Amino acid sequence: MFEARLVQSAILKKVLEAIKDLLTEATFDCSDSGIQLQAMDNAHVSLVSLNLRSDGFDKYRCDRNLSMGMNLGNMTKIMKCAGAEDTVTMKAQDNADVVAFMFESKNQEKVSDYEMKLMNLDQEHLGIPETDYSCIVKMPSQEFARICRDLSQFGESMAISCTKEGVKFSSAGDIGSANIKLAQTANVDAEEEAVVIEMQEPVSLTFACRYLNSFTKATPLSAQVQLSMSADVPLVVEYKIGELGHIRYYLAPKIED
Amino acid sequence: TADQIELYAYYLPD
Repeated sequence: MFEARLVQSAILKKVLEAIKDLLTEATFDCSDSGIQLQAMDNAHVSLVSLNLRSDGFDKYRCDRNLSMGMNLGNMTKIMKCAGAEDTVTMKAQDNADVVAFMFESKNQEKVSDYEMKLMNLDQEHLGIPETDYSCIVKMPSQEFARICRDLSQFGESMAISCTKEGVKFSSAGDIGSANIKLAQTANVDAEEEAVVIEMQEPVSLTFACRYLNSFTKATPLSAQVQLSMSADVPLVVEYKIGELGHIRYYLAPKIED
Repeated sequence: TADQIELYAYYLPD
């Protein structure tokens, strides 16, 4: 028996919005410790890694490990039926071929039950080693989304260069070029508005704007985003999901011919 | 121009 309850269904809606650009279907691996999802996009260029800890749910029970393959388009249709203030409960029996979603309004005046068929998906998990990154940039997530949107007007790819002075985002194409530099903030009132750089060595890497823009669909989940970079390894873009967990995106760099 | 690399170049299937 699996059962996971979130008072704020809005969080699950936002999680779904954050992954459905990159993935059409995915397997949710449920265990005693929580819900994990790891999947690559069709081109095997980016990877989504979602971790929702069991202790972050308002109620959580998972008697046996369970892998639930879901079509994310269909899951989106169901989650759209939940009111923003509704509580959501996901339930499945052991070895079930369906997952149930129950939405309850604030005073339980309205209770809606939906069932969705599960799928058997071929899963390919990549082993991602613990890495000490040369540069870790923490910045406001909305600022990162804005930069990705603005620079993708200039070219298909964008360079991210990090030094101890700051982080520079640049792009170039037919219409011209764009450069945005962010300095580390000296002092800020609100922690979520800060730009913080932890640098061991300067790094400059180039990435496809299309994927970065997809990652920024997670912006509503967190006020801050963390970019982890080292030479010649994939970028990690991480959004915390409150006390519940995190979503990480991995993106392979582009290499000059 | 820059070549897009796949993740398999960095991480192997478990």
